[in-house]
Amino acid sequence: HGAHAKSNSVQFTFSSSTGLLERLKRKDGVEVSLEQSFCWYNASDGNTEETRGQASGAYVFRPNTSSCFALGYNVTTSSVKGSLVEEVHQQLTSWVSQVVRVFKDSENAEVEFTVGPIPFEDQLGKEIVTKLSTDLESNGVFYTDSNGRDFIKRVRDYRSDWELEVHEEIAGNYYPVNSGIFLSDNSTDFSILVDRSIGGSSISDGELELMVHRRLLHDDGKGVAEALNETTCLDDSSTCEGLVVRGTFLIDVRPVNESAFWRRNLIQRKLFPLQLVFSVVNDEDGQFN
Amino acid sequence: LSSDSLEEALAVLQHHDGVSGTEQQHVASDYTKRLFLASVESESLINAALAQLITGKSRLAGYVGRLQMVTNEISNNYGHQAIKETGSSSMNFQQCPLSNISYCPPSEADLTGKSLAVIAYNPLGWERKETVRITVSDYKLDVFDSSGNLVPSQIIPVSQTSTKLRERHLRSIQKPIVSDEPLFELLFECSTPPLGYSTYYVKPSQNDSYSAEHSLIEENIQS
Repeated sequence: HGAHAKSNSVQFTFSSSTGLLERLKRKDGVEVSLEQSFCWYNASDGNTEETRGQASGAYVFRPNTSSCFALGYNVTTSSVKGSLVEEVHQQLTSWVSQVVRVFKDSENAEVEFTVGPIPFEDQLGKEIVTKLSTDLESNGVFYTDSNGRDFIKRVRDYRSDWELEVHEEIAGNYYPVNSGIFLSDNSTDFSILVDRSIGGSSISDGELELMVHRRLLHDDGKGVAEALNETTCLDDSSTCEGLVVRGTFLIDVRPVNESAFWRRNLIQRKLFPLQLVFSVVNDEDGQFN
Repeated sequence: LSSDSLEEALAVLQHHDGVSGTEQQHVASDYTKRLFLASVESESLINAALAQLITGKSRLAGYVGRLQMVTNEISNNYGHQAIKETGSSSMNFQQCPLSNISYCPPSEADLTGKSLAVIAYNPLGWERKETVRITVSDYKLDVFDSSGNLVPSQIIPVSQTSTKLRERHLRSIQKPIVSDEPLFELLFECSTPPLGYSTYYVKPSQNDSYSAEHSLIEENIQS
């Protein structure tokens, strides 16, 4: 049997063969096929051929093919179960891992990803993406927020105010995600709410993807004059490694009539978390009492 | 106490390069330094504000929902008083900006004969019930609310991934890594009023009847 993480209201099930997220079932009977994967786009190196002159860089996202290459993962999972939280920990590669976390009374899952340092010994720039696929029929429509304000309708390969000729089927459909992205089949909404501004899209119907990290080897020629290849120096300046990112996003699946309220509620919780302050006190003082 | 460096940090956070990473490495390093200085300075301000609120000596209570107001009030009118009162009541408040990688020296302290006070401030305008997660060095713990009632809690070992990130951070700031002491995550239920705070106490159990529930861990489902 695959692992699972459940609360009083929702259960997330993981595949016994791949170790990856496979299904979501709500207490109210809504059940959604929900598959997750990680893959990477090969950043264009900006060679001099006429059609590929622009490199993917700090300003520009431009994969050199539309293929998203699967990470060669061999998933190791472990489950943590208790009365307050259930977690499934997944180690996908030596540099990609995540925790899917479901709190007792919540109707959504928190996914905590840790990605990096991105290897580049193969001399390929990489833009790391996680894809979440559902069986919802979204017909090319998805929604992204606008600087935390309203969600705006996006249609794949389409602009409402001019006739779009698509040359970049991935980058041309990417949008900024400041607080969330969602899609709908008119009865159920599938939302992802983020803790930071990142890029995202819906390249296939029923599927959302987020770009969680990038490491590039070439400058895009737009003014930075450095490749997007930041490092952290450890111990001394002679030991430097690529960045590791850790972040979270929420996966929320609800009936359409409830989801707008909960998206707003969850976004505000995410952007304004509880602020914790600590103090060690001597028991005999009774200071705080 | 001042909020001068917070101004510079806000400028960085509103600059397109600071948001998107479209800057050269030496500029990124400069941004990092400014953000760090602001976070340290702001932490002192918040700690001083909370110390005043908790001791009931402050006229700041009505303003607590707005960081800028609090920081301005303290720096302009109450700054020296806040320092004095914080010091005189020997309340040493600390925060943990790296709790996302399970690194939190104050909550990891040895609590023999002591308690850890955890103050949770809710910046939202509605009552909030959430599960708080802190890093601790013991697993025989009880958690109490401010009325002395036992609060449901759960213990989880710190994951290998988080341990690696902790060690990476310690190496980057050239601190020694003590790897033979196990660390745990303590989770407990926390309820906070709108724009207000709640206090909880984490105490080591005097015997083996601790209340923090130990998690069941199923390892290595290999695929």
